[in-house]
Amino acid sequence: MMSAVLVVHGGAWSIPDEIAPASVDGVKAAARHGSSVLKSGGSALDAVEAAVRALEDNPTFNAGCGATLNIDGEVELDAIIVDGRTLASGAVSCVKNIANPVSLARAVMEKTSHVMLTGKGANQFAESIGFIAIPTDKLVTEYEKKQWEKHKKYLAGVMEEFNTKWTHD
Amino acid sequence: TVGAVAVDCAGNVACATSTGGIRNKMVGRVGDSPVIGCGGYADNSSGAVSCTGHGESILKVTLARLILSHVEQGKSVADASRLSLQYMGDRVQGAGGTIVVSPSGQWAATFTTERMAWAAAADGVLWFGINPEE
Repeated sequence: MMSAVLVVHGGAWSIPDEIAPASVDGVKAAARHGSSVLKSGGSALDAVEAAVRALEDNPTFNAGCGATLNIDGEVELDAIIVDGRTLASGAVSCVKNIANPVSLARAVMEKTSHVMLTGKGANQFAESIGFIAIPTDKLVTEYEKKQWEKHKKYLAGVMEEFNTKWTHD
Repeated sequence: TVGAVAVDCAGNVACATSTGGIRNKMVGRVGDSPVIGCGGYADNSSGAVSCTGHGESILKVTLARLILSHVEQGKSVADASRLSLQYMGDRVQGAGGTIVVSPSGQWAATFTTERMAWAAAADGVLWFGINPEE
């Protein structure tokens, strides 16, 4: 039996010093959580879902409960999960009001014959299988609201430099 | 964006990636994260990858699959990650980061942005970092 390994990331960008400690703490906690799933006999698939859920639940990160806002001030979330054993995969895009899109992606993989559901269809599927809808306010931090207000004032400049260190997923 | 890759005791690999996108993005804009072979890929024959960074650039080079194609050709996961991120920078001027694990348990966390928070748990040890060369 080989030893299990789990690796996580919290996003590659110009992480400001003020959130760097929380970012490191967050990835360490997520790695421990995912690793505990492996140690208790869980599969790699179970472990990556658990680790990403922990990161989605942490408002430090741009996913789930710490998501950025789009031009209309709304949250649109994307996620994917892939099982290397079978090449099965599931994904959702532009989904709203879901705290853990990675689990919805896994449901697409396991409960449908499709690979990706998007937008309204993804939310309808979530509702049909009993996912609880979360109000948008629960997915957005006060920090993000302030950043969105600040940046929408010079949107043209940001979009002209779309691939800058400040504008990464 | 956040992500995870893992290999379990049976040698099975998996990946997951999740994101809120880019602040002030167009309504309906989708980056690399949910696209298979771009934001993530996993295959027991080569390994598992999760990507982060500039989504449009990652989409253009199908970054996750590109990394695993280098692994299939005999590169280590670290070299495969570096080569692929360098290719993305050269070809489409995009920056980003990746985490990779192979079925044998080799792993790497690599990025061309200023920072990327990452952590790895293996053999009861926790590694972590945020700055280059950590």
